[in-house]
Amino acid sequence: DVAKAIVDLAVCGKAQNRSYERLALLVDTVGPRLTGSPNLEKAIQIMYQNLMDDGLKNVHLEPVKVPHWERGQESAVMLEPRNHSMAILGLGSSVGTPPEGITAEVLVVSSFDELHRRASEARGKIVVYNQPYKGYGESVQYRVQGAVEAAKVGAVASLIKSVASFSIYSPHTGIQYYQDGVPQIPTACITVEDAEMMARMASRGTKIVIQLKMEAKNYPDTESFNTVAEITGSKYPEQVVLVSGHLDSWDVGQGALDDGSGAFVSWEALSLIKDLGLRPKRTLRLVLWTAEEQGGIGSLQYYQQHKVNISNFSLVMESDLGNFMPTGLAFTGSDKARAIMKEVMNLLQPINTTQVFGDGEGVDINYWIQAGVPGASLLDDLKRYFSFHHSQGDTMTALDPMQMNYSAAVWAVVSYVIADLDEMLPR
Amino acid sequence: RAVCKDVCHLKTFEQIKEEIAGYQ
Repeated sequence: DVAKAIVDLAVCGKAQNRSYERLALLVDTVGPRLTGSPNLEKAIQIMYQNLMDDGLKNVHLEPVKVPHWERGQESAVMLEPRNHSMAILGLGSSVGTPPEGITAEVLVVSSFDELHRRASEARGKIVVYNQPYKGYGESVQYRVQGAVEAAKVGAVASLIKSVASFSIYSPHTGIQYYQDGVPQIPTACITVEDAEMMARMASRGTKIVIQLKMEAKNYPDTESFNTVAEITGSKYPEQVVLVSGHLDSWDVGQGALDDGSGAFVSWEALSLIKDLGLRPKRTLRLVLWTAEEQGGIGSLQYYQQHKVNISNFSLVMESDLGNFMPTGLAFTGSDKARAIMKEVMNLLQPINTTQVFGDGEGVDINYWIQAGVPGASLLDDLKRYFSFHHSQGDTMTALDPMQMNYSAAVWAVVSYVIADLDEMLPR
Repeated sequence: RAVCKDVCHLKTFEQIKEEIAGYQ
């Protein structure tokens, strides 16, 4: 009755709402946890102590060199055709503007293709991207590469429609990357509402002028840590099921949903298993990554340092797509492994979360998956997730304690059963 | 140590299915 015991404890037993309450205490105390910030390092120290107090084994920190970027004050004011103060969020790694700001006419485009067609109009202007939302993976390319593409055609700054599935005038931040040999121009996200308004204005032939001010600054790399804790395997302790989420966040809201809840549901999975006195045959290893938002910096280093043991990794799991009511598991692995995962998910019939989808992935586990280790991610209402993450709305209010209970139940059952099977998942 | 790596799968799928059902 292991699966039933885990679900009962998580959903209606004494562990009910525990992951939500633990997370609320952390994020209400330290706030958002931008890589390179004192907030993140304080959160890591608190988590280290939390995991020790929880009685988990082999609790330790693994140091990582991480980028250090700070936002500073920022503003964007439309000067023509009318005065309008715009909500913006500068993008991670963006350079700032001169103190007096950049004042320039706007060129609105809806795609990179349109930008390239109208390249001759872009010189000296602020490029505004009004790309349609075609799902996160496709639309996020505008945030990541928007500044580089605009700079290539002579723009002085870029303002990008937030990559958001829904908006109530809420800009979303995120990482962007410069390219060697291309001028580094300031870049920020604007709201869906302002991007669409400027597109309408431009289509009418109206001249738009914006003054952009950003104090953003990049500092030398600093030190952070991946946080690790385990339930040591009883029979094959060297073999591992890795359960994870990332502890860093952007510097907006509370980083509650991205990825505080994923990290805390992962911790909760080990807590539930330990509370029930269970000890799987293989080691259950919790890793709370650092610097995921900067492109999986902590997890890349972890992979490089631990890949020598890759044959001992049975399954890598990451929860970084929200912890609303789970709809199932996204899984990448062989047909044989998938068939086994489907059987494991059948154990979750009592909470009606039995589906195994394709494309299990996560920034922090992709290195392992690409190297052939089976990988799983927790799936839920992604539209809701992409409405909140990277925005000021990423707070505890966006989360629901009961939904986190169900997420934790799924995570604990899957991780425990796979870690306890007689054999590792087939590759 | 009796380590079952990915090169050494001894159980049939039916046996694994029965094993998993034991966790219900």
